[in-house]
Amino acid sequence: AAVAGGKDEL
Amino acid sequence: MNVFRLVADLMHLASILILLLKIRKTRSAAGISFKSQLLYLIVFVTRYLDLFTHWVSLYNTAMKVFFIASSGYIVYQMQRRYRATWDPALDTFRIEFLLGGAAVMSLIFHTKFTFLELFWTYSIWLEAVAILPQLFQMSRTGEAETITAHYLFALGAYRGLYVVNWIYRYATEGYWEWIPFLAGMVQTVLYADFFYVYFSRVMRGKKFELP
Repeated sequence: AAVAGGKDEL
Repeated sequence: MNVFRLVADLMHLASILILLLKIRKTRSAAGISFKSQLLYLIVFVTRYLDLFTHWVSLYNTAMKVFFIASSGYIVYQMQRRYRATWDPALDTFRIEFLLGGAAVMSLIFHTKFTFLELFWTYSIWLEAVAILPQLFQMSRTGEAETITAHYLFALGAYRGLYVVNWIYRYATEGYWEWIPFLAGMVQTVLYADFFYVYFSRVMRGKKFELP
């Protein structure tokens, strides 16, 4: 999950 | 979620609450760089464009909304109610270079050439340098109020702890993104002088003053 759509951080 | 990221997020939250407290208690935004605050608003708006397209958790969404709303509120209030309390003549860093530099960096270094990904990357590069107008202003005046120093410490610690979080996530999950890692390292290095003065003076009960 390294690109937009998989981002879980702030 | 791990302890480094949780504490980092809480430090970020605390930094904004400290800044709001400083402005309310002293009824003044003196010592705060409007340009840095404006850059943070741009950082959060461009980073959280996925707010409506990508659900992570209630925690994630609530924090995103808070960071956008609070930075917008601070920028608005510095222009309105507290306009007369800070001096634009001290806030002279040329942010065009930061805005342009971050744009060039995100066009060269990104993982995908898509709208959301480019804006996300832009926000990462811009955040790395968004504190420069604030640090530049403090280097000109040579001092800062203690509460402002606490604000900056919490803000700097947030990204420093994110760097630790990325190393931890790589070790435990194999998760790795080099762009935020590099940007986080740049930001932490920019803070080095500030951290030194903070630990050597403010933590010992002295005023934040540059040598």
